[in-house]
Amino acid sequence: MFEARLSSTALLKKIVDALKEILHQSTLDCSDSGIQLQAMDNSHVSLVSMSLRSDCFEKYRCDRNLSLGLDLRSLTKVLKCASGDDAVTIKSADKADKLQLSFESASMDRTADYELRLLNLDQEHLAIPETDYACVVHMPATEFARICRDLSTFSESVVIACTKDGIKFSANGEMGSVNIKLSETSKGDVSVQVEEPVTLSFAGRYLNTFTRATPLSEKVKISMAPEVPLLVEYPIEDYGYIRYYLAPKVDE
Amino acid sequence: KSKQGSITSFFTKK
Repeated sequence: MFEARLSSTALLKKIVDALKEILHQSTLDCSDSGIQLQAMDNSHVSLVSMSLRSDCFEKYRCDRNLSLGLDLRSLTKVLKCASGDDAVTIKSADKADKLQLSFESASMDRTADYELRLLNLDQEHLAIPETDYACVVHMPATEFARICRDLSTFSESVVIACTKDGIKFSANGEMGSVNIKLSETSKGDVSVQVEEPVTLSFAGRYLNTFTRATPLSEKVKISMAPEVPLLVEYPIEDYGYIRYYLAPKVDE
Repeated sequence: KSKQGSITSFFTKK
């Protein structure tokens, strides 16, 4: 038996919004310690890893490890029927083929129960190696979203260059070019830790997709090392994270 | 000219 109750559906909506653009279907791996998800996009260019500890939930019970295969678009449709301040309980019996979602209004005078068909997804998990990132940048999540949006107007490719002076985002296309540089600020909303400078090129389309997680957190953490995937991490309150890994473009 | 790398060339199957 798996049962988890969140006091606010808004958080679940934000999490699913952060995933559904890049993953249409995915498996939630539920265990005693919490809920995990790991999946690649269809093109195998990026990988999403989510972790939500059990103490995020008002009530959490998971008697045995369970994998719940979900169609995230269908889950979005169900979540649209709920109000953000509803409490939500998700429940599944062992070996069940359905997930139950119950929404309870804040005034507790309305309950709505939904059943969502579970999918049998054959999902492979990748081993993510421990990486000592040469550059780690923290910045406001809204600033990162704005930069990704603005650069994608110019080019499909985005170059991210990180030095001790700051982080620079560049795009160069037919209509012209753009360079946006952020330096470390004294008020601490942008911080840049650099062991060695790194410059890598990425597909802007994916960076834009990652910024769907912006409502989850004020800050985003960007980590880079030479010739390894970029890591873009959004914390989920104090209870977990969504990490997006993006393979760099390589010179032909 | 650059081409898009695959995430599976960095992370291997468990």
